[in-house]
Amino acid sequence: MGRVIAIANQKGGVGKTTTAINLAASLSVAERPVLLIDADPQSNATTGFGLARDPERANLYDVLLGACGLAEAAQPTELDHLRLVPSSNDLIGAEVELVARDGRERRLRNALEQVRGDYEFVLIDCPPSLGLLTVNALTAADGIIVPLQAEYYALEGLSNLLRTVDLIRQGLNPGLAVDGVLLTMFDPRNAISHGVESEVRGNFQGRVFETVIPRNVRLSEAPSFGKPALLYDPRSKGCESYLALAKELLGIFVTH
Amino acid sequence: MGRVIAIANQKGGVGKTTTAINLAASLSVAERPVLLIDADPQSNATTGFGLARDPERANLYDVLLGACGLAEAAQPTELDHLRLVPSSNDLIGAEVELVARDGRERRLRNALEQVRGDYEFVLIDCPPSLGLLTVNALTAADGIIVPLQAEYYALEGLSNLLRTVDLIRQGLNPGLAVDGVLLTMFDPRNAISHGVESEVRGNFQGRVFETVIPRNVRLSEAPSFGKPALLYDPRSKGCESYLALAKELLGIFVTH
Ligand SMILES: Nc1ncnc2c1ncn2[C@@H]1O[C@H](COP(=O)(O)OP(=O)(O)OP(=O)(O)O)[C@@H](O)[C@H]1O
Ligand SMILES: Nc1ncnc2c1ncn2[C@@H]1O[C@H](COP(=O)(O)OP(=O)(O)OP(=O)(O)O)[C@@H](O)[C@H]1O
Ligand SMILES: [Mg+2]
Ligand SMILES: [Mg+2]
Repeated sequence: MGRVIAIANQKGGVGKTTTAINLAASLSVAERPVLLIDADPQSNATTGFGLARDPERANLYDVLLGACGLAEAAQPTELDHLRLVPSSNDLIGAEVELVARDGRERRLRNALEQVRGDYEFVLIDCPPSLGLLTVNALTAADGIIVPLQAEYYALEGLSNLLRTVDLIRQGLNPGLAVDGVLLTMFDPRNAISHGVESEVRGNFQGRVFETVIPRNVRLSEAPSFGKPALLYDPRSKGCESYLALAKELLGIFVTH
Repeated sequence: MGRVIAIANQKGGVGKTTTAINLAASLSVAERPVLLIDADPQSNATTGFGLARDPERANLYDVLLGACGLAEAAQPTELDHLRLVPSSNDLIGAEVELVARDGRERRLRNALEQVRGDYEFVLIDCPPSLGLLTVNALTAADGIIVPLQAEYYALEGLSNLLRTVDLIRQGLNPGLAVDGVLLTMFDPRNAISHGVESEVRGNFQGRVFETVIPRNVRLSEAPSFGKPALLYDPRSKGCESYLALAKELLGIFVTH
């Protein structure tokens, strides 16, 4: 049974999509079958893999509204062991449309029953909010990875997010674990980066990944070519750091 | 009558809060009375001015639910001509609570009737989504300023935002103008920054501000001291760029 991991943080621009894309790619080249689900109406993970927006193609909106299953919506990518469930503009309306439906928070969890056995990891890229799309992801997930930009506002928001995770754990998903906090866009020349790192490693009760993602321009260039970093510039520091993260994660959740 | 401006972009981490705080501060030192409204449940604009979270204090949630007016919720700040309506954690629930209420999109617009005449500018910091809080801000606003991080994903999201602005203009707020796109976190050593700038200045139909906000670490340090840049480091490039933006804005909306 694969592990379902939500990549979530309501603070915007902290590296959720960059982490989802590059961790999924790195796990897949370790020959682990991976499914990446783009649960953000912005569709950044979808375009980050070079898939143009196509309203005719099955996407997560169709899955959440019950029009098709995840297996049907999963698209192949340039990487053999990696499939992607694309997002769409329709997802913007999904939050309002789902509010009145039965089991609105469990739609993604129920849809995943069908495919969990086919993948070793399912990663879900979440939007920058704590609305129904993120709640669906947290209800479906075994664990959450929290990308944390090494900046003041990002640190401020961590307690809000953990409160939401607690609420989900008490109600919708008692098994939800915090797999770890991941420091992103770390700049060793910048005092704030070091300040945030020592604050988090010193005070956060759970795991903070050893791997730290550096600020690296190649990571922000790659999506404009529709490729993860390991297909765009495999020798870049950004790519290497996500390969290291994949290795660290495999060490924690040994799934021989 | 003051101009109400929404600082909005559903893409996360593009500099909405940094722009709202520093533009408000810069306008206020030009002796223009300014009201800054924090419409983001993350409360970053509130803590960026050093106001601790205080559930007892009147805030935007109380205003939207009709418990008090904006005048009552407006707090003084260290700057004479600048008042702030703080946000609160309760705003997370406001989106769901407002859905069933009458005139749910016009709550902020109606509340502003009472105070518009007291300020030359009202700035509204929006969350990274196109939900009911942002819709309230766009319905209340005379114009929108779109902070645009000089990165690939941010450019991608611009067309979605402009489509939403069009929808609001057709229905809820026919007078909504796009006051301008503001390039933020611009790094002249980075090819993407230049690429995004020439793409936007070449293709965007509306105004792109002359003023460009550079990436400047002092801007990200200031909020940890609870101060806008002009009270933290007035000689920094970041501070100077927001003073230049304020000047440019005053030149466009001459309000002697
Ligand atoms: N380590 C890094 N070094 C340099 N740039 C980065 C890094 N990680 C992400 N970026 C860039 O920073 C911006 C924000 O990252 P990203 O879009 O992944 O964040 P996000 O949390 O998914 O944002 P949103 O909240 O909008 O979903 C993007 O333009 C991305 O290319
Ligand atoms: N010009 C700049 N130079 C350097 N850092 C900046 C600049 N503008 C903003 N920042 C920093 O980048 C991060 C994102 O900025 P900010 O929080 O203002 O964006 P936002 O759009 O309001 O985010 P959200 O989508 O979460 O509301 C913050 O840590 C901020 O301090
Ligand atoms: Mg994202
Ligand atoms: Mg903000």
